[in-house]
Amino acid sequence: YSFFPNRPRWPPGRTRLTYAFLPENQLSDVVKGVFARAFERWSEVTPLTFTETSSFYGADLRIGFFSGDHGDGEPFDGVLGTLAHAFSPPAGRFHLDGDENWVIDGDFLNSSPMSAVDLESVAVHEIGHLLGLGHSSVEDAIMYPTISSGTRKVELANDDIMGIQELYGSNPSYNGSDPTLTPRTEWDTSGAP
Amino acid sequence: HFFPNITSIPASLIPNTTIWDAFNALDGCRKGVKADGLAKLKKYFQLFGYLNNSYDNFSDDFDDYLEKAIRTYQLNFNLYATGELDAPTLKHIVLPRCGNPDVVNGTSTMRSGKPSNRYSANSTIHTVAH
Repeated sequence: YSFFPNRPRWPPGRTRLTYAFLPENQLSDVVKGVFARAFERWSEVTPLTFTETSSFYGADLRIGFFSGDHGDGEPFDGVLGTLAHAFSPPAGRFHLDGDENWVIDGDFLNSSPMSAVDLESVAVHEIGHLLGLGHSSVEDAIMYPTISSGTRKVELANDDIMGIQELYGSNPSYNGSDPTLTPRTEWDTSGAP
Repeated sequence: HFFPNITSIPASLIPNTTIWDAFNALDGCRKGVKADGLAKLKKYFQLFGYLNNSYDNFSDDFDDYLEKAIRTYQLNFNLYATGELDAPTLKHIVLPRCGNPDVVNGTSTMRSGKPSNRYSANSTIHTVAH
């Protein structure tokens, strides 16, 4: 796991974060529910909670779907390529490429690889950025930068949990294995996998 | 475009190629060669931080900077750090991904930035784990 330079995080007193969706996107409750599940994965392992609010500009975390150039200097590029991006704390901006074919149910079994992206997988990854995590070289980690189309990856890996708990501590109710007891992967120097 | 499941996506919305597929034609490229498409690949590496923002030689020449960028990328993604555009590397480059950079202000927080890998990220000497 890694952090942004200077390790930005939400201040210690700000454990109740609000999120909102760009009103112009007019997202359905089903789509909003995908994000709620994604937030839940991070709140399970940290003291942070996430609550939806209707006040987009008053929210800590602001989620929007955009196509092409959307004014932040990081234009989206159409189908596949870059899927989404999110800013480090306390910016709270979370942008997704509106040109992707976003799949809601995440069931890619019995289907050939195609240009479809699991929304929840991308949401869980980008929320990691919103909270202060950078990219990880651990392939199983949510914070690994790439995802194949037609793939679902929504479970936090030990690497993700160790990273986020280093920033915020653990949820008192979290009953997972203590990540500090699991040795971190030791990289060799050969460049070999 | 939201779809309840994968079978509900109309064929008309599924492109035959995507933005980075053209990079597959660069298989085998290494330092010193010139090949159509390397300029675009350099922009890809700059987008994700592997070439710094001041880099502006967007020609189709495979230069030292591109080699170093590829080597860093390969370390970050657990590939053999050859500095060449081999098939496994290209297979990875064309995958859809997060738009956030892997390298910020010249510093990678991924694998290549770990202390034990700083040497091999910048060297052509092949080292082997003990």
